[in-house]
Parts: sequence; structure tokens; C-alpha cells
Amino acid sequence: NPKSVAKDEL
Amino acid sequence: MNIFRLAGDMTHLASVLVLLLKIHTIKSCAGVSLKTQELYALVFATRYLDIFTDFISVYNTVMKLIFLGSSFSIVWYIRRHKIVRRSYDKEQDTFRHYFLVLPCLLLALLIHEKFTVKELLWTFSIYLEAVAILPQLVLLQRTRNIDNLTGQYVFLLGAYRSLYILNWIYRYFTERHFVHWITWIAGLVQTLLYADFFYYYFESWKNNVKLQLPA
Repeated sequence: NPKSVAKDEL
Repeated sequence: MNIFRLAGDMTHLASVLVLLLKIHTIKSCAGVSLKTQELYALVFATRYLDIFTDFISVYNTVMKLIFLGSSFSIVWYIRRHKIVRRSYDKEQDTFRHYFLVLPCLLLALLIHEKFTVKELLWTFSIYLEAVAILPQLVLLQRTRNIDNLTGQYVFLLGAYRSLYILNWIYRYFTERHFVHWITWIAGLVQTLLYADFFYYYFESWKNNVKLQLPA
């Protein structure tokens, strides 16, 4: 399932 | 990494560097809200905790270090620098930013994705970033006019948030990557806060008059 939260963002 | 995300990060980087450069060059922080800068330093300190545990990319780590360094430097300049601190408008910059921190903390305790310290602090930083600009906007309203660098600072921050929303839309349709609704709402609220500023900023730019915010 797609990653839920944009943790790779700033 | 899509173009919206990169452009968003670059405008965000520009906003803090423009501000730091202004303060360093003219040794003045007139028109700058220390409260907003302290809130941003807190946002970065609570969001970038993973800098030592999760390595995502060199770009990600370098940008986090720059944001942490620049936001704390700006706070240091306004609080400690013997010349800059004299131009800080203490009487006007009176927004009780603790009234922003506490509700964000409570909201993070109520609405979060995982109940871990790192996740709670991360969620707190998302909420806090959404409202961190308020003391600056209030200060701009009070001081009535905007010297262009502070106007540019708020403008660039607004642009960064708008680009991030485009980035989330893009990622939703391409990577089937969806941003958690918490992040969506906080991001939208934050961007809407800039909307009226944008309107007056463009009005003043179009009519080539000094930017005046209505009281």
C-alpha cells in the first residue's frame, strides 16, 4: 500500500 | 522528486536565506517578527528529529541542516546580536505565540497517525507550521507598510506552500502516494492564510504603490 505520509519531504 | 517539490524547496530556501541575508547585511530586523522566527525554529527542531536516525538522501539531510541552521541563526541575530536587536520592534511584536504552541500540541495529542514521540512531534510541527506565520502577518498589519524584503519573505513562504500543494496533487496522481489528511488540511490552512496577503501584494505590485495592508 502506498506510503501514507510525506516523510521524504521537508 | 517532482518539479513542484523542488521549486517549493527552493522558494522555501530562498525565503530563509533572503531574510538571513537582509538581517546580516543591513544589521536590522525592522518589520521582522521574532515570534514567527522562533516558531519556525521550533517547527524545524521538532520535524527534523529523524535527521540522525533515518537517512533519506543527501539532498534531504543537507536541506534540513540548512533550515535548522538558518532559522536558529535568525533567532540568534534578533535576540543576541548587539546591533540587530536594537531594531527589533518588541512593542509591536506582541502576538502570544504560546497560544499557538499549546493548541498545536493538544491537537497533535488528539489527532495523529501513530502514538510515538517522534510521530507526535512531527504532527505537532505540521500544525505549528500552519500557524507560525500569524505573528508576522499581525506585525505587518500593525506596522502598516512593508519594507520590500519582509514582503518578499512572506511572498516566498506563500509560494513554497502553494508549490507543496501542487506537489501533493502531482504525487497523488502519479505515485498513488497520498498525503495523510492531517498534512493536507494543515497545508491548506497555511496556504489560505497567505491568500489575502498575496492579493494585497499583487495589488501593490500592479499599481506600483507601497504595499499597504488594511487594518
